[in-house]
Amino acid sequence: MLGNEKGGSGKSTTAMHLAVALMKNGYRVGTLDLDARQGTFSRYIDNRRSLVEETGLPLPLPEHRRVFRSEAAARAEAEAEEETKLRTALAELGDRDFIVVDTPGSDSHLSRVGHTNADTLITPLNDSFLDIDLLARIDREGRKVLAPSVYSQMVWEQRQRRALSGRPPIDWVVMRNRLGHVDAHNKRDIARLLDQLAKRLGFRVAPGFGERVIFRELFHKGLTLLDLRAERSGAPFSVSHAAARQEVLALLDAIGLSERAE
Amino acid sequence: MLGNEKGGSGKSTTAMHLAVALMKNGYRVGTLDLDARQGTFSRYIDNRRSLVEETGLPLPLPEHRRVFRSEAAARAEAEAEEETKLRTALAELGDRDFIVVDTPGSDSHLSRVGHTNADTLITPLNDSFLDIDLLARIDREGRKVLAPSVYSQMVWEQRQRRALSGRPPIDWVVMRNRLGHVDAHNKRDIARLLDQLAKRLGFRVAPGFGERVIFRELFHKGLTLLDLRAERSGAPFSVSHAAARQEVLALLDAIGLSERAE
Ligand SMILES: Nc1ncnc2c1ncn2[C@@H]1O[C@H](COP(=O)(O)OP(=O)(O)OP(=O)(O)O)[C@@H](O)[C@H]1O
Ligand SMILES: Nc1ncnc2c1ncn2[C@@H]1O[C@H](COP(=O)(O)OP(=O)(O)OP(=O)(O)O)[C@@H](O)[C@H]1O
Ligand SMILES: [Mg+2]
Ligand SMILES: [Mg+2]
Repeated sequence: MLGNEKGGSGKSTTAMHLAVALMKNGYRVGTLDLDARQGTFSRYIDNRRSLVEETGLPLPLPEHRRVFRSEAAARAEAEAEEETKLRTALAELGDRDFIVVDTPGSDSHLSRVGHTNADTLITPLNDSFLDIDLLARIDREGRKVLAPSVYSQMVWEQRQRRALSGRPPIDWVVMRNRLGHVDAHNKRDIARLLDQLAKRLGFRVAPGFGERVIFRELFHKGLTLLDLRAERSGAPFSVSHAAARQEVLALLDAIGLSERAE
Repeated sequence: MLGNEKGGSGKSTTAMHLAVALMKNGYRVGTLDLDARQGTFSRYIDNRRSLVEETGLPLPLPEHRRVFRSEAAARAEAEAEEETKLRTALAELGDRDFIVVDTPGSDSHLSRVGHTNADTLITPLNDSFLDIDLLARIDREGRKVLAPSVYSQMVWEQRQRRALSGRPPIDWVVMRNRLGHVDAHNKRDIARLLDQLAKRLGFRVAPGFGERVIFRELFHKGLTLLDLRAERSGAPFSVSHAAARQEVLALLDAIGLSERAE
């Protein structure tokens, strides 16, 4: 699952690249969009599907579901309806090796219930004190963790629910995204803070993605950089593309999925 | 008002820099956070206030309010409560020259009602096809606008409400944010698309902000690059800082606020 209440951290981008990387490794993949109104993940997959239908390109496609927020007027009724729709979608994807779930950059009941069902939670993060603030409050010098923030508290709550129902703990992985190629100063500060936060909040830090235009220029075609070899008419394969491919594969490694399980 | 249902486009960052720039120009500024759970704007101002209280630095502070979502169980009751709280907050800030409003990167009743009250709406946008998708659907070649998307439709709805109540139309301004310093290809494509979208959706495009680490490394201190001269212990003033300052002033210009109105 991709989760972070901070908007624009890279959840949908990472979800799509993860899903394609897993399919390229031979896994049968289901995808689930719990941010259906904005629907970036669903739209990306829709674009991919229409590319395959209109050109016949041999691109792997996931089995996709999307769950919208309920329109019911009473909160309790809306939440019950959302839980049923989520259970149904997960059951329909039950035969897949992996289900990649995208969530909104805000707090919602669907997202919380989604988090309870996550075996692995990947939290992309911009290298910014604004983003760190959603994980924890820090002091003015930017060196000490003072207290957990809203998103970490929510993750803790869901971890407890999982423990109460006897399921294995969520493997929480934070990955830095849109890493600048120059600003060394800020990068070091954030890296030091993340190490402190990892110990205190109970997550591990995975290698992240650099700031690369290849991550954002193929959305309307439904392609990712991982597809570029298959797509004759794609952009030329540059140094940045090769580095981006390594970054995606390193993420797979970090969550223990590098080799195709038999 | 800062609005965009796409997360992470730069609403809170721009809101803070706008508020500080207006205060530096001598205006009396009120600030309002309609994304109070995540509260990036409120936290930024809190950090600023504690810096002033603890060090006595002569930094201008806005009059700040935050409006949380209602916890009421029935939707109609929750919406009525939110409207009342919003009206009260706006009335309390009524003596200010300007009120800078931040909204969440998702759809909420508070945000919609906020949009109806906006004289000027600034929509920051990452230079990415993922972000464009929230404004409009485009074709696979990335050249033609096919249809407006969820956020533009919401803005249109609020524009109609305003017209029905006899208020002047919303001045809708889109600004590109985190502009890369190299990727010329993608930048040209997005610029061409934005010009088409501006005509079709009825907004104008303002000069934006480059990708600069100075926009994200002062949050925990409550400072912006505009304060750096006043803060002796601040970072040295580099070429990038000077460029960033010009970008903020150019935005003020674009919304017609460059000179202090008497
Ligand atoms: N590694 C990267 N390099 C360059 N741009 C990136 C990278 N990752 C994401 N982006 C861009 O950053 C923006 C945010 O990414 P994305 O939409 O995936 O985040 P999100 O967390 O899903 O956002 P939301 O909160 O709206 O759901 C998009 O414009 C995307 O194109
Ligand atoms: N011009 C810029 N240069 C570098 N980083 C930036 C710039 N503008 C914003 N950022 C960073 O991009 C991220 C998103 O910015 P911000 O939080 O202001 O967006 P937002 O639209 O308010 O997000 P949300 O949808 O979560 O409310 C943050 O990590 C911020 O530090
Ligand atoms: Mg997303
Ligand atoms: Mg914000």
